[in-house]
Amino acid sequence: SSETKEHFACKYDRYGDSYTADTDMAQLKGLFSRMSNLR
Amino acid sequence: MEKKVSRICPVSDPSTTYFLQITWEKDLGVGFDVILTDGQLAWAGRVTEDEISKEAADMEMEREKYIEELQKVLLFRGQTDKYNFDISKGEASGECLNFSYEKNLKDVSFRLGSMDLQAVSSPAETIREMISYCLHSIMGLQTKNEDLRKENERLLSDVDDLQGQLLKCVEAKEELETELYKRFILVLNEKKAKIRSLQQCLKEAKEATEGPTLKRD
Amino acid sequence: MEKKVSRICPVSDPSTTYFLQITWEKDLGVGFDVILTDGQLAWAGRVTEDEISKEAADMEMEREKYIEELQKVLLFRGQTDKYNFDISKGEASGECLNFSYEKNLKDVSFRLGSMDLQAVSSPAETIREMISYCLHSIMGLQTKNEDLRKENERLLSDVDDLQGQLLKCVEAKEELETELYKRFILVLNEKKAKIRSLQQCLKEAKEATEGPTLKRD
Repeated sequence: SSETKEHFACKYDRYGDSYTADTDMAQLKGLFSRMSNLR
Repeated sequence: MEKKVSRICPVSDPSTTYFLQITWEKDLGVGFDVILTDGQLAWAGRVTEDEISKEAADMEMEREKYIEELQKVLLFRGQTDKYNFDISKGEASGECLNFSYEKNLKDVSFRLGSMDLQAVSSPAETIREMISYCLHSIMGLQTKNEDLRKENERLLSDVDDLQGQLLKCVEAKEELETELYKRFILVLNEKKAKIRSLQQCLKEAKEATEGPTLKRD
Repeated sequence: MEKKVSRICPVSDPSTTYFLQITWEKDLGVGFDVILTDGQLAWAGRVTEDEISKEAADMEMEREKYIEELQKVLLFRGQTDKYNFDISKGEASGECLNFSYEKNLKDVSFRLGSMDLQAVSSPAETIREMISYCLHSIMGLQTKNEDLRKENERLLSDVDDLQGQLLKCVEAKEELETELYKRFILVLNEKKAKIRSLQQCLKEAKEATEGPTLKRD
């Protein structure tokens, strides 16, 4: 729903990385691997 | 000039050993010299280009095909069990000797060629030349062997070096990835901390604004 | 059993060619057989272990050192110009022949050994065996050559493969770095945008708070 979208948009950037929660190696690797090949 | 020395046992007397030496210019088809020796006496002869053509024609074999057969039987480039040699001495004196060579098919063999060889005047000289040629071939092959062995060693060390470099490159790639992630995480978490503190400030600012309003309300 | 066939020219008659065949078990020092042939006749003899010890003692040379010298002169493992051979025929019959070998130093040469050889009864057989041995050596060397050549080809293709893999690895490492930076920049800029927007909000919130207070002031 738009509320949910709104909610997540506040907490996560468009790539799914949290604005506030610290990241670690595994999370960042997962994030990067989900970002499609940027070429 | 090319030369080939081989050991042959005539079918008519398999217990005796002869040595066959073929000498030719680049192409066997332009003719070749034959020397045969039993270690004591020696006989020599030549097959000319025309005789090769005539022989091929008599057998109704294409000339090229015939020369191929000659290479297989006389230069031992074919399967040795498919070819036979035979030697028959002319007069008792051993002055003249007939040398023939044939190809075995399943149950029949056909003659590829035959020739009369004349006894050489100084067999010792011929035999010395043959042994010298063999020793010269051995030296050449030993040198070639040594070169190939050294080349082998060089290539082996190249393979070792490259495997080492490849390993280093793979490790460097993994290290690079780890290092970059570590740095990325530090910088990113700095920004996230900043965002958290800004959000906290904003929250307090909003409370401060809404606070008095709330009271007034 | 080891064998070595070499071509020698006696110092007393350099224009003639002889072939020297040395046969020995693993260690030359336990004795060796000598055959000499001029392509027609052949002579044979043996040097026993005791004779080797006696020869070394006569020359007051350490036995090991003496055997090393024998290997250099008889098996051609040294510089050929440092060694001489000589042959002298006993009686006219050629039944017996003396074979000697010496080492040249600067201006003097000293005899390393000499021996009487007896004519063999069937030189043809001896010569046939010598030529057969040479041909056998040639075949062995050709086979070894072929094996080395194939090994070389295999190693060359390994080197090619590894160079290809190394190139790919270097490219992959560069690509990895580029790709990671691209992703990191995108994610980082998201945070920066967020920070900018929060700062903007905070600024507005502060103005909103300070605004009425300012007015009241």
